[in-house]
Amino acid sequence: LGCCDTKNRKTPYRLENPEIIASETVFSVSEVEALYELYKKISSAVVDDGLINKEEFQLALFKTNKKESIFAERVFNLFDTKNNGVLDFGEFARALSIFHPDAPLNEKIDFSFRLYDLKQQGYIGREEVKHMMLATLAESGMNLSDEVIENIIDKTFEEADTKHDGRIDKDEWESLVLQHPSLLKNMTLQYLRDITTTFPSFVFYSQVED
Amino acid sequence: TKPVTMNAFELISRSQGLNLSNLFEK
Repeated sequence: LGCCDTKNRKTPYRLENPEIIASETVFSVSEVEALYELYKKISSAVVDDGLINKEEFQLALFKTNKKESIFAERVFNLFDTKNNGVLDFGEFARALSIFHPDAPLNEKIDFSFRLYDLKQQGYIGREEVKHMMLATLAESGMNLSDEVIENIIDKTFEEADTKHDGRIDKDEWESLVLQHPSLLKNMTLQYLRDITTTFPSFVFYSQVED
Repeated sequence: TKPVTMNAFELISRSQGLNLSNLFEK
């Protein structure tokens, strides 16, 4: 049909109807419009094409495009549900909706599980955990011996891997985060509650009446 | 020495790349 052929897209990117996005997320129409103000800022940082590429995403996260992070890459890929290397506003808004304080807990648990399931095998393996630990330690300049790292992973799997198969599956992940709610701290962004006051200029472009 | 009690995911979740609040910083 060619309706979604983004590679050959000739027309400029058109903003998805805010009312549709609002109906599928926890955001109100005004919040979607305010979020669009943030989106415009991020998406025009490098190439002003109305889409967020990986470089612009990293720039917004770290204020530098020099930094590489396996986590930023993973988050970007999870946001990029159309899997075409860029984030359109619909993808951006729908993904951030999961981070809203009012978003259902199961969505946060599911997203965080997929985040840590780096290899997308349907479970979190020991190697993935070690890889992520090493990345975090390198990022923070913290030094832990291999013995200590292995010890932490052992303890974590002793607690999380209740089926003792060397993997943390989705059910085990759910039990673990319910025991340790702090593991989901990153999954809630208080900023999203105040998005209309952070970006009040949305009212000038609003398509809807109150 | 103190026994290690930190969960691996607690440590990982401290990664800057997992802190999306930076997207909102001006």
